[in-house]
Amino acid sequence: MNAFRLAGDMTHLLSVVVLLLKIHTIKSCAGISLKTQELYALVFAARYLDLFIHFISLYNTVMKLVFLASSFSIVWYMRRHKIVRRTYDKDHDTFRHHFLVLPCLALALLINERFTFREVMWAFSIYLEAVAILPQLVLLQRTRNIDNLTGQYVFFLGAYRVLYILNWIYRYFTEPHFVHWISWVAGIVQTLLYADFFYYYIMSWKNNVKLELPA
Amino acid sequence: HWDDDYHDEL
Repeated sequence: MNAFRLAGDMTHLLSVVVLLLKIHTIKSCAGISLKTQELYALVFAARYLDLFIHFISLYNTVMKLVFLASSFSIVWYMRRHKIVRRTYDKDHDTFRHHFLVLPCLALALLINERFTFREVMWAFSIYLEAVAILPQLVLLQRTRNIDNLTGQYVFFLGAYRVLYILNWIYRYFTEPHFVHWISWVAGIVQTLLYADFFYYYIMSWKNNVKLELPA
Repeated sequence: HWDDDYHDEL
C-alpha cells in the first residue's frame, strides 16, 4: 500500500470520526444530509459483499467493518435517536436521492468488469458513491450557518477522493496491469463535484471568515 | 482485472 492510499483512507476515516463526534458528542446532525448518509450505507453494503469471502488483509477487513458500522449507525442516529433526530434539517434536505439509485444500478448492469453478481454490485457501489455527496452539497448551499465540524467533514471526504486519484496514478506506474477504468472515471467525476466546495472552503479558511456557499 | 479478481481498495 502506498502513502497516498493510506493518507486517503485516513482522511476518509477522519471524516467519519468528525461526523460521529458531532453526532455522538454534540448530539447534533444539523447541516448533515440523511440522504447522503443513506446512500453511503447502501454503497458500503453493496461494495463489501465479499467481506467474508475474500480475505485481503486484516487492515482491509477492519476498515470495511468500520465503514459499514459507522455508516449504518449514523443513519440510525439521524432517524431514531431522540435528541439527534430533532436537529436534522429535514426541510432543506429535499434531494430526491432514490432517483440516483436506479440509474446507477442500470449503469452497473451495462458497464462492469465482469457480469457476475458481485462485480455488478461493486460497479453499482462505485457509481453510487460518485454521486452520493450531491444531497449533502445541496443541503450545504441551503444552510445559512455551516458549523466547523460539518465543513471539516465534507472537506475530509473530498480530500480522501483527491488522495485516491494520486494513489491510482502511483499504482498505474508501479504495478503492472493496474487498470480500473470504472473506478478511475467515477472517481474523477466524484472529485470534480467537490471542486466548488473546495474553492469556498479554502477561501473562507484563508480570509478567516465563516464558510458559506452561494445559492 | 485478471483471473482471480478482487478489489483491494476501500
